[in-house]
Amino acid sequence: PEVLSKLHLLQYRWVLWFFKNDRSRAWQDNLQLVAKFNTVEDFWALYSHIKLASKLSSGCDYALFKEGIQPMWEDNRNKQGGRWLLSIAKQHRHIELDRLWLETLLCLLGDCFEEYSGEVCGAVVNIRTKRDKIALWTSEAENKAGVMFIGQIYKERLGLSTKTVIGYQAHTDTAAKSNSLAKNKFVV
Amino acid sequence: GKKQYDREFLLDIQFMPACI
Repeated sequence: PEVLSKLHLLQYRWVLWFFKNDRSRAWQDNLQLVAKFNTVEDFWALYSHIKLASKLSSGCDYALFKEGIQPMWEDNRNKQGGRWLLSIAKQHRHIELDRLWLETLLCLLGDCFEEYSGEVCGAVVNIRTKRDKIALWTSEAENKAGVMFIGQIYKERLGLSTKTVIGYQAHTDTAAKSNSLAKNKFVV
Repeated sequence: GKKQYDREFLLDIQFMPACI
């Protein structure tokens, strides 16, 4: 009990997922649950043990979601939702990708979105040949006040310049446009 | 109460010795 009382509990229990693209298997079979945690200490133990995002092979993802929410559009908590999306050119992978992904994780774990933290579902980093992506997923794309509040805090926390614009897309729009980027519903 | 932690606090804990 004394040891437990010294650990720093998080507001939510989180689940880290790993996706490795293997075209011979169904999409869901390529998704693996890595670990669950609900303390700051357990997060760092896990983070220190796994590869940095920039060291993953092309086609791999990490996803961190609240327990009970699957990292896919089809989940009930995601299907009306959307994502704030960062697209990172390959030449910035080794400078910026790991920093931006860690900042994203710290936003989630620190519960930094105030009264809208309940809207946040999780985040995903996709490692791809041309451009990597980091996305913060929220549960209700029509909740403009919540989505905009989260986007403004997120952009500030990432340290992006005021000239940089990031967009939010509804998952329903992304799903309908699998070969090109969906239109931005909101920008900050 | 709510467990909100700012980034500096979270980062500090990364390097704290384990409480064992």
